[in-house]
Amino acid sequence: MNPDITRERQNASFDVEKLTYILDGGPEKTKRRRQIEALVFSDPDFNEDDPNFLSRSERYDQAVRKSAQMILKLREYGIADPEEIYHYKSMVKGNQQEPFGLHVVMFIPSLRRLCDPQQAKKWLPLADSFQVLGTYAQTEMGHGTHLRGLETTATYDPATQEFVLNSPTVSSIKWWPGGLGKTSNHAIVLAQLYSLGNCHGLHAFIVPIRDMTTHQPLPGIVVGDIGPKFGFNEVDNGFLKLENVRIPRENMMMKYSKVEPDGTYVKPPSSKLTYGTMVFVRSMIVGESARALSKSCTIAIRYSAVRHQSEIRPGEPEPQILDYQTQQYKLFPLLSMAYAFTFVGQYMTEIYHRISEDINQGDFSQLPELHALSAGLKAFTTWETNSAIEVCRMSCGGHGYSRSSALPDIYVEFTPTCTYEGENTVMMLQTARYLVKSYRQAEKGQQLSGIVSYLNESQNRRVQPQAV
Amino acid sequence: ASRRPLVDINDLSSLVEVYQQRAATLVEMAAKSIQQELQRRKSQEDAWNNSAIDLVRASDAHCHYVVVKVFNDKLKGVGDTAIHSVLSTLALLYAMHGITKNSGDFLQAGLVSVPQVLQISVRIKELLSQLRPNAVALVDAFDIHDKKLNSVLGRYDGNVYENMFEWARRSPLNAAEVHESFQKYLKPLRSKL
Repeated sequence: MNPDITRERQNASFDVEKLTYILDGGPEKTKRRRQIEALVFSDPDFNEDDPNFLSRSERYDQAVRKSAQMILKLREYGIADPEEIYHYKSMVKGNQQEPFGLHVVMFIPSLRRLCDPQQAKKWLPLADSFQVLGTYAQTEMGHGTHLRGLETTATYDPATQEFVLNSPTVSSIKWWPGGLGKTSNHAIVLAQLYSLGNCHGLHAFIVPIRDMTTHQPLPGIVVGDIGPKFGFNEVDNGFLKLENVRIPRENMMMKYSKVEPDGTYVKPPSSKLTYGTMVFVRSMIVGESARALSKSCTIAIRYSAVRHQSEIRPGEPEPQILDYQTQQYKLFPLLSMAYAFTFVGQYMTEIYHRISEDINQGDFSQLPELHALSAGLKAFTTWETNSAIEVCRMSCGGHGYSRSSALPDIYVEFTPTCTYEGENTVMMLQTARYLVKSYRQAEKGQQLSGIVSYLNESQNRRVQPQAV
Repeated sequence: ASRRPLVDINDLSSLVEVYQQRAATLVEMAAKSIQQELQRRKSQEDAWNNSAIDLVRASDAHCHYVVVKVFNDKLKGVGDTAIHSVLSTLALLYAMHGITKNSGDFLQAGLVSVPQVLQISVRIKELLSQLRPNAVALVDAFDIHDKKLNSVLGRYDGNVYENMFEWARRSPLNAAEVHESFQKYLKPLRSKL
């Protein structure tokens, strides 16, 4: 053990283990997390070549191998709790992403949320057994967060009781979905629904894209990898062009809205329901910000404890760089932010589960608050963390530039969170819409509920003076 | 603008209130901006777009307030005094650093005075020194396993340099002492010059 870092630990004024318990949510949680992590790092099946030393194709290959192993082992160990699955996966992934990500995070949850009972009975067993390996194809080359702008079309043909899907323009080609390029054989495609000459807006369709035996693309499907990116080397983010692809009527996801055999359209109870999965993912991204920032702070602060450089008092030994006020000023506010985001991540998860429960009971009253809070906090924490990781990297000097520090990897794997699941500026404007609406209600004397109730108070509260 | 100066900058609950007022002020500003645009007979959409910068700032301030408030609420549930003390120092630092980074907002809203901003800057330096002895322990508490962190610089044992050298030697570029490009290009280049 390096003597500097040993001495640092001896100086601590608190019990580190107890603080870990608080961060995990209790001693039992810590114990269980460590048990699960130990399952991975003691398992020779997860030994790997350092991704930094591999080509793109080799990295994808290694990632598919590890993911396939992970799926089998999770079943073998009987790990089913989402939080425990998350611990196991994040240990297997390390700082990289994994190609089955969207199948688990988006495809299966969307099946659960948007299939009617009959569809669920057909598709969920296929997805759970990975016979069907799916992705969630929403964004297009020319269209992102503004869902109403998507161009892909699904036109109902009453004569054959099929939908015909098309990518009418180059800008409508589906672009970015993880796992779409080489991994998936199905996709939930978001498309504008046309029936009997009317457009009914965005709806979700289950579209087979590869043969389930040969994995060859099906007729009318043009699919592939979009090429090397800033990061996400393990993931085949892909493109999908649809050329008169026909799917049976039953492949439209019909839990809330449906098309009758004769083409009649039945509306959903609330237009916001197709956004549910997105709110879930945004809530989880808040926690991701905390974890990425915690990793970066851990690297920068431990390194600053062992790195000696220059001098404060002439003639004396070079001090640890952590003794320089400027180094503390770079890193300690980020450390405080890492803790702040860990706690707000826990808060977001609690709020999400509580309000989702209300919604399941049919109480939609807090959906706007959940929507606004998850969008705002996702944008706020990812923007802040994005620049914070860069400060951590810079504070490690030249060595921060080496991939051995892991900081470049953490940065390139994290920075897409500012763009995907809703571009951050758009997210902030969504939150603002809710804030302005609440402000106007307060102006009219209406009593607000939830986290924005301060807009009532601020109308006429004064803060007491005190001498400076 | 008629707001009173800050009550007690060392009291986190007071700081939460200041963040709340800042958020309320920016939300009000954004709402008024839209109103003024509408009074200039702009459409609702144009009024919204012409106020977008204010709207994003209002959301940012709202989220900042939520983060500070949740941190403060979390402290109330921490029983261990030593941990409560170090987390309180972190929370104060986070709140104060946010005020200095966005001092324009707080000053413009009359929530702090210039002397108080200077006082907060001095206070931040004290908090940095206060945190210094616990810095490594505070990142240890995140309990990120070396295999998950996968960082030579951030190794738990701090043995950075020997492991950095070891890592570099495994680079594929070092598979052979003399890389094939020497025979293919450098040697022919020399023979031609």
